[in-house]
Amino acid sequence: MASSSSSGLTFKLHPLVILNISDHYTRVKSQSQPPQNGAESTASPLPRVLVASSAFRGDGRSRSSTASSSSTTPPPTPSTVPSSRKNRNSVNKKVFPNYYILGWYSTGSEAEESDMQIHKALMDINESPVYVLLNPSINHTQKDLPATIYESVANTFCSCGLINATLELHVIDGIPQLIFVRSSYTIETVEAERISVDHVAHLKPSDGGSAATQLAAHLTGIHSAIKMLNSRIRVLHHYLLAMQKGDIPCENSLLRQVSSLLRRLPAIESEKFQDDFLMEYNDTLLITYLAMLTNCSRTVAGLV
Amino acid sequence: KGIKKYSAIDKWSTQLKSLNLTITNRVC
Amino acid sequence: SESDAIFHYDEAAQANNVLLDSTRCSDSTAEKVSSLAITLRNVTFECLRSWRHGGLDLLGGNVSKVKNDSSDMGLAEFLSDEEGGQVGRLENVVGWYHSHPGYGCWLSGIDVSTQMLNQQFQEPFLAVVIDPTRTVSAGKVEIGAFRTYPEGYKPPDEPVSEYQTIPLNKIEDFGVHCKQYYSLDITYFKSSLDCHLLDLLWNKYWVNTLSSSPLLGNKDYVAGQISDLAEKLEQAENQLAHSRFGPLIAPPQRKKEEESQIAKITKDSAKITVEQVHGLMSQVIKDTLFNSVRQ
Repeated sequence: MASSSSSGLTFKLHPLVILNISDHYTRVKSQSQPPQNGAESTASPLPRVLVASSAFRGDGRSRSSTASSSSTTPPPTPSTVPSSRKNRNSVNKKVFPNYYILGWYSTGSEAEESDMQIHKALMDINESPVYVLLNPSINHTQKDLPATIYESVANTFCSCGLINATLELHVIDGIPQLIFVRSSYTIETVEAERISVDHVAHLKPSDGGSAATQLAAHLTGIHSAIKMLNSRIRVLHHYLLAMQKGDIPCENSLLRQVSSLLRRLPAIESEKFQDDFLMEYNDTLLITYLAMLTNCSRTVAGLV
Repeated sequence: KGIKKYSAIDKWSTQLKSLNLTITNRVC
Repeated sequence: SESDAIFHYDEAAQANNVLLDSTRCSDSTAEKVSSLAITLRNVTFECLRSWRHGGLDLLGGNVSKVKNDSSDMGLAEFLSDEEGGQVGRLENVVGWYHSHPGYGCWLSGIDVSTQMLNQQFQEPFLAVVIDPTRTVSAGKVEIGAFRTYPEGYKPPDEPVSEYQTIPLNKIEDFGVHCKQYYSLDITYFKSSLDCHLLDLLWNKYWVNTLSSSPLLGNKDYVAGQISDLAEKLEQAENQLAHSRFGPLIAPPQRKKEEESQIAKITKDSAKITVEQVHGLMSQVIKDTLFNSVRQ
């Protein structure tokens, strides 16, 4: 396997795809290893889920993986993949005309030789399909998402949060062969998706609650994000102090990045921003004032 | 820019004024 | 683990569920069906993903069958799809969900008739409605799960659960059918892998939490809400104006109606204000964080 992709494509993965894979895997696992009175599963190997469908939206040099759908749970053979995918493709095309099948996903720790067969079979539908691999083993010490995206050379766009692997053609022993290459990706969320991920992650109440509850929930979210920012800055600060003391070797690229980041602050200092900011501020105060007057009208009407 | 919002706010304030006038008339 | 045990499909238990619900009588069985935990994750995401198209999908059966913007009788054919079994989803279809972008979580006339029809033929069955626009505006997930009463059944008068803003152009549809269904409590479950992945996802999307601007993202919706509020005010004012001698001769019920109309308008205005203030708070906090630094 080559080390990294040089395709230049950017990949963005939405959390929905990751959680769909997780859901699929959990269902298969629970069926193959039924729970026994709350006891932990035995040490038998975890089932491998193979799903030959992913719906993605393409947009120039960027691919967004926004959804996924299951087609077959038992490992699809290369011969069965195209027909099942064509069926799914036609359905998806009617509903989401801008979406098309970008690749497939599976679970496991590493891409296997057999995955290449399925990958090649999917090349009938997409010249350069993307292969997303999620590692379902839970390791609390890891900080990165256990997902990898592999892409193919012809279609090096892949926006999956998982590891992207690019397929490149290599000549090995005189025979041209395709191999998987990892690609980097970023997590992308739309606002509504972010709110629902946060909601599910922290199980906030979905009913109205009082205004105080809403305010508390809102401020808690911001507080958590600022806390994360603070912890990242502290880590950087300690690292730079250690560099200054000489405990760790000096890393010029990091120093340049930090310097450039610091020089970008204040983030926005233009007159136009101040005007827009104050306008939004005053609009909110105006709406608050009008709401207060409406409340006063209600009180007077009730009195009358 | 923001013309929809401001016209909606303008409508709100106009209706509020009209409502207050009606309530005042009821008092009198 | 216990959290993953719920994903195990037990055919006998499913059969019991069906039996339990088919024996229910005409009174509200909210307590019986509220134990149907739904995966908020899939419901929310699928609806939010397709919110521009008014997405519609099945719960607990087919994973990704989506139909654009329709909840008419065509759904009956849609629901009979057997593909769920082919993808290894052993669970029965237990409901359907769709989105009401910007106008709240409730069942319209078409939704009620669709749900009633399905409840006749398959139980348990529920309808889930999600509002992605209000989700973004309020900063919390707007979702509701409902079941209809049997046709002709008159439910006992219950106190209104939670007031929600209904736009003026939908208020008639809401009012006519609001007594024909009841809402269910929603509980959520996550697998152990879900919990782990969500924790790791937070390490990525906390940036989006800090960078989001609710004030700027939903301007059209807010303008629509304010405009709707102004129209409701006009209606209330007309009603008051026509009862010029109201304080003297209006019956108590009419006075109560007028008051409750203005009270509802006040609640709507408070809701808009709260959302705007929350958005402004985010902006002020970000301005303090990133713009008050000096070299």
